[in-house]
Amino acid sequence: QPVAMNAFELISMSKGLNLGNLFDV
Amino acid sequence: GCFDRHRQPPRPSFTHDDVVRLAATSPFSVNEVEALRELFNKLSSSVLDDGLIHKEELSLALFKTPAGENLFLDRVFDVFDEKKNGVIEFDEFVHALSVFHPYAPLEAKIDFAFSLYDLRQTGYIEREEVRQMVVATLSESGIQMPDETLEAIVDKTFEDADADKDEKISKDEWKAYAIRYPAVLKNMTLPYLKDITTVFPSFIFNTGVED
Repeated sequence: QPVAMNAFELISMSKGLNLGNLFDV
Repeated sequence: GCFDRHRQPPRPSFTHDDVVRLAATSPFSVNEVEALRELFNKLSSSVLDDGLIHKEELSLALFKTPAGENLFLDRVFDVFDEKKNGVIEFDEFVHALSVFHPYAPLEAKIDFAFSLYDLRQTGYIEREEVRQMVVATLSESGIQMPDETLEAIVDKTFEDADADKDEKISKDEWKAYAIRYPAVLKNMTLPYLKDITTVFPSFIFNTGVED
């Protein structure tokens, strides 16, 4: 089974790590 | 009674000298620091208007709902809270966001991400920590993934990142890996920070200077 994505790329998409959300006030 | 007005803790005062000092020690201009102050004021008053960002306020800002326990919230809060006193002060907020500036050195982004992902602060990103973060990311988005797929993703990542095969990623290994796979640092750059004065133009009403 091919693995397209690496773990850190996946992790970097989590909401809690997307600080751009801070500007959305 | 007559002591009521002393009950509310005073907001930490913030002078024009503070703005100038922060601008001199960060990639931000004076006006940009003032715009960040507007953002900070909003974030730090969403639950308790005391001029400090509490974990619950960071949670609201990141997730838009009270998130409760969240692995990433804890890590982000901990890394922002340089003084480790349980609140994020404006200086700390500016320091941390500096790293996310499009013009911040890559090295700073690499270090900051390492610190976030080194969950137990052992100086290494361990295999179990990576597994835990992948599980947290998937559960946050409600994505189901078979255990074998999850293990395959972690295996592949360690094949690429863990050069000496000791089941943990050292700082040097992380550096080499992040340079090889820049996509893993994508969330470490916020393009907004280049245009922060247009996102928060109300700074103009409180500005001490025109850049």
